[in-house]
Amino acid sequence: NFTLDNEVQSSFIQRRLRNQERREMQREILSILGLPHRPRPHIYTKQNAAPMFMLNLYNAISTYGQQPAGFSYYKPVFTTQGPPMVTPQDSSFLNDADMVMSFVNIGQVDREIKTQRRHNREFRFDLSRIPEGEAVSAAEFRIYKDYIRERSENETFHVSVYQVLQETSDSDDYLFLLDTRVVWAAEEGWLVFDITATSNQWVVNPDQNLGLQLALESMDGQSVNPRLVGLLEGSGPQDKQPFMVAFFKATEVRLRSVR
Amino acid sequence: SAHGHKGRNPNRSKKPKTPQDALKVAEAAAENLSTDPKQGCKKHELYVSFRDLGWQDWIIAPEGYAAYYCQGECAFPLNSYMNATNHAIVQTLVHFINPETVPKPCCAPTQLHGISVLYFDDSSNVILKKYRNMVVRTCGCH
Repeated sequence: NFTLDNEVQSSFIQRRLRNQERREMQREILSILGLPHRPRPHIYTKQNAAPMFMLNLYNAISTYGQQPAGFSYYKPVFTTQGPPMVTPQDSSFLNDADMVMSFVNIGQVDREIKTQRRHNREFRFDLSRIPEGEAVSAAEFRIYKDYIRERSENETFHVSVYQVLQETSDSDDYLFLLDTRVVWAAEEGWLVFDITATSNQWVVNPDQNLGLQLALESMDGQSVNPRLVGLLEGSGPQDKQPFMVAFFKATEVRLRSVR
Repeated sequence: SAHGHKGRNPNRSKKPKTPQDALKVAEAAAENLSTDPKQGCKKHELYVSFRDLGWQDWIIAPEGYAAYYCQGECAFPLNSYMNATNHAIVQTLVHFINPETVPKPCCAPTQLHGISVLYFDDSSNVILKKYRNMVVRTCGCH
């Protein structure tokens, strides 16, 4: 009966691996994972927003069963406040994805780009190391908005995310509007901006990856410092750092190289 | 078709000259099997521990996974004690006819599951990746 588990026997000899055997084992498992070498992350803290968000995705998948194909039967946990949780929209992206990747902001923390009358903030993400054969099916830029007591609760703002098209320019022509949102001063939680098209462009043409800019305006069009309305940038708490997440779909069968 | 052939051929390494000889060898193999059923194709425990490999600094989850492996002999008659494909039974019979050139069926996974792994890359980005066919669910003879 192929549908039932076989009886499991425990006959594996437990012994300590010799150093050479351990290295061989590491090499083989790395090969299975499709990695050329053991990653050595420089700054690895699992308390940052991106790893926490990714761990939520992982736990959601694990809770609802390991499926043979894709991330199907995934039930999301929906909340916008606190650490970055998984939204219903992520759920649909997950069902189609073979891989999900979060990217840390490699731009200068809290760098303000002053152009004419604006106080834009810059964010950069390195998409140059995407494994071959993976295509972006969805991508989001996520930034946390804290509650600010000093502002009137009914005050509203426009938050806009732009793609940078030119490295240096004095005008605003070098920006391409990607997504915009109206937020209340009293609002608290994660703001999610769709950057799918831009991410695809960056994967295909890494030279065009000049980052994103975030701009905040009052309803009468005045530029506002994002920090003054609670938008947490690089210097905020670890679990509320802005980050980017991309969902990938494999476009080809991945073959391991012969050793 | 094995009825009426009660003779035994104890020399298993000798190549049978006719199909009847092969069946005699098969009967002998079945007799041997009945004395040592533990040699059959079975799923065995094997836990791959990322922690023991010293990778807990870059693999966030899981700590490891139960991979299992298949081990055991695929001996005649296959369907008496284990999962086996229909063709594996034919493969066994042909092996008896030409034991030096045709191998026995192999004890191997018949069903595999995937796992997800969450890890940091060199740039401290985080990757959640689905790996197919990583965990043995069932073993059988192919």
